[in-house]
Parts: sequence; structure tokens; C-alpha cells
Amino acid sequence: KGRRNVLFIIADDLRTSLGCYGDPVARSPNMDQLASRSQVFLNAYAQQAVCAPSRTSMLTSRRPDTTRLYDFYSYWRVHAGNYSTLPQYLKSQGYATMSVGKVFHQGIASNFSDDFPYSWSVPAYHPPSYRYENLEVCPGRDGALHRNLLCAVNVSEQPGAVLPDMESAAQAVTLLKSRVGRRQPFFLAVGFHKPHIPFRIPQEFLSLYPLEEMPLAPDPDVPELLPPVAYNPWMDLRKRDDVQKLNASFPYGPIPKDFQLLLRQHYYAAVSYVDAQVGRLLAALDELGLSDDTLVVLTSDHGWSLGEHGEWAKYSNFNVATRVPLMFYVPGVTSAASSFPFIDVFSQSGRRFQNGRPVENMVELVDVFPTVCSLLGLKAPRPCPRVSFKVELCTEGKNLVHSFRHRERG
Amino acid sequence: ANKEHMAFSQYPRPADQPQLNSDLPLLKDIRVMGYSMRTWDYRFTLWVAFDPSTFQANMSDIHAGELYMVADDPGEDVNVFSRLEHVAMVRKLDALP
Repeated sequence: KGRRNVLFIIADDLRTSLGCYGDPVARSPNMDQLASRSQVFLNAYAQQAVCAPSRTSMLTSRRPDTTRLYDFYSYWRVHAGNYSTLPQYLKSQGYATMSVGKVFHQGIASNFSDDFPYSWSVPAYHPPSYRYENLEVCPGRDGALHRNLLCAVNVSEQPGAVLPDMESAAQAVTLLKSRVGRRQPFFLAVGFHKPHIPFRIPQEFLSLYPLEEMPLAPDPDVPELLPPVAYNPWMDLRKRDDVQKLNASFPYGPIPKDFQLLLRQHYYAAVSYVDAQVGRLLAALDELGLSDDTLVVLTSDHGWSLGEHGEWAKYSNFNVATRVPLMFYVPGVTSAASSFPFIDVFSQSGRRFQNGRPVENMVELVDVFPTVCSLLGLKAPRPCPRVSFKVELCTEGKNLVHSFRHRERG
Repeated sequence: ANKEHMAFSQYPRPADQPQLNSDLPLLKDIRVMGYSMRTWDYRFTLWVAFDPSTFQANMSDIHAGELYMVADDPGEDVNVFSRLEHVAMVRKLDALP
């Protein structure tokens, strides 16, 4: 029947706070539905818990010590080595490759072009409304607009009456429609900006998480024996207007408990908001008749501490900051069913699914590149030699394709 | 089939104590790198000296360590690094690419 397409979905700062990962609070029916038709890696980890290094690492299948990117301010092709990326490799194999939203980290880290034209057949799309993301657009109790962390909004009152991830979902659906009936396979990467801070989200999603039912983190204090070097002082939160008013002491805080509850409520609401955008995408894939021929990968760049260890950020090696959702839907392999009807979380919030094929072994985001290649029937990159700065195409990950054929042991 | 499944991560720091740029140090300011390996049973992290001009970590210049036994401590709240003989783990981490 020809080669399969790929829909690659990546969220920003999405930890495993999803129903399909056993989180009792989260309402994520669309991602749970995808998980029910997918192989779900329950213990998947990012290589560095910050956006640019993690995304570059995943997309090149090289660890940060090989990309030499630990901050946001260098482009691996000139700073470390001219490594091929997953979309670049697929493009070289005849795929139409497209990027919507935040796939690569923008700026120097991807040469101010999202690595176009190496990785993409067309320039990357960025939602126009993202330009307002860090401006004073959050209504405060005083009636004025602020640069708040907690930023649940009436979307119709926002500039353009839209939010970035809504625009990205709409653009991705448009691109999917444009691919119907074409022989050339596609790789469509869709990067959602949430649940990254600020929690600028449609206000109705807060109603899914009543404050009186919201638990605090089970371990909200900085551990007694934690070395100071391991701790991060969550500086990006401290810069927001509403957090500044708390006068949280540097570096250890803490944040008052009533604000902790609000923060957790908003994070979970942002997760449900992203889930709805994922649901829109998958429903379109289904309605366009593409879900029988399209591999779907869903993951995140890293996790986020929701108050565990007194932290409110990524920027660490803690499991909550490095563990990510990772699932692969492979039509006819992970599931016979290929339907993805949109699930409205407001009317069906209690809907539950059973994971299709859970895998408990440790895996890493550097494994994604070779695994996708093999699942598409392409030759996967070879394992990298110990020093690989001059090797354009190789992997520092493992090819997980065997796990789709054989159940894990022990 | 008998290979131990592991996942690795790392995080840079500008200093041993939290400071304003601890979350996101620029490359030139990185002085310490925390290398982690994790299995079903534990997460082991060594914070070692790092030279940003050569990109070299000095695995014998250990600034701090963390060891969490996941079965008893899934939230990683009790660091038992100082309690256990960890030389074997240091060697294991040192031998990695």
C-alpha cells in the first residue's frame, strides 16, 4: 500500500500527568484514547530537562554531550557536528516534512529557521498569536492586565480571539487535508506550547479541577539531604507578576499553600486544554481516512515539578522533571482499531481507557529516531561510535522496534 | 535480554549553591554537570566538575551525589548517597560514553 505517514505530536513541559499514566487527577481522554490504541512506554526519559537541549537531542538522536547544547545559544551543525535530524532523514527518503508550532526550539538553537531547509520541505509554521504570550494579557482581580503565571482567559477577549495551540491545531488539520489522496508520504510534526508557563489557557478548563479536590504534592518540602547543587530555584516563575507579589524567599521559597493549589489546578487545566487540541488532530486524521496509514507518536520535551521537592519547574534530574509520556500508535500493529472520535472532556470527563500495550522498561527520547525509522520500514541509523562529531547519521539511542514484536520479559 | 535497562540524563549548574542563573546557566558559566542513570531500582546522580571550554567532565572531581532507591522511595525524597558504598556505581557511570 505504500509507505506510512507520521504524525509526530510533542507537548511542552508535559509530565506524565495523564490518565493513561495512572494520574488520578488528570482529565486527558483524547490522549488516553490514543494510548489505548498505542504502545505506551511507561518509563521514558528526556536527556536534559530544558527545551532546546532536549528537543535537539531527541531530533538528532544524540545526547547533549554530543550536540554540545546545554543552553539555548548554539546551533549544533556549526557548534558540534552536522548531524542529521529525524525529519531530515525522512525528507531524504522522499517524505514531505512539515513543522507546526514548537518542534525545534526557536532562535539560535535551530538557526533562526527551525532548521529549515535541512529538516523541512516548507518553512515551519508558528501561530501568530504566540507573540502575545508573554505580554500583559492576563486579567487580574484589579481589572487590569498583567504578566501573570495564572492566566486563565476568556478567549474571545484575547488578541485575535484565539490562543496559539488552537491556531497550531487548525493549521495542522489544514495540512492534513492537503495531504489526502497524495502518493508522497508525509511527516507532520506538531508542537504544542502548553502546558508550559504562563498558564494562558481557556478559563473553562479550570472547572474540571475544583480547588477543593486538588491535592498538594505528596512531598512539597525540599528534601533534607538534597545537595544544594541539585536544586533549582524556579526563576522563571518568580518573574511573573502574580508570583512576585508572594515575596517567596530565594532560593528555597516556599510558595504559600493556597497558591500551590492554584498553580496545580492551572497546570492540570493546561494539560486538558492540550488534550483537546490533540483530540482535534486525531479526529481529523480519522475523518480524513488517514488513520489507517499514519503512525502517531506523542511525547513531550521533558516533565515539570508540580511542587515536589519544593520545586516548580523542570531544570533538574528528578524523575518528575525528566520522565515524559511516550506512545506510538502503529496502525494494524498496536491496535486493529483506528478510529479516534473527538472526546469532549466537559461532557465525557469520566471516560476511561485501558492502555493498549504498556511497556515498563526504561527508554529514552534518543530512542525515538531509530524506532520511527524502523517502524516505517526504513533503515535505522547505526549506533554511533564512541566519538561521533564527524558522523552525520548515527544514533546514541536504542531501536525499540523489537518491543513491538515481543512482550518484555521479567 | 539480560542487559539492565537504563536511562540517562544530565543537567548543568554554574555553582554548587543555588544562584540566580542556576536554572539555565549559559555555556560559559557551567562549572558542574549532574549525570544521572536510572533503572527500575534506583536513580544515581553524580555532580562533577565540568569545563565548558573543553566540554570535559572530570569524573574524579565529585561535587555531590544522589542515590534514591525507587522501590522504597518513589518520590526521590531520601538521598542515601552518603550511606552506601557507591564506588561500583561511580565506575559504572565513568565507563559510559
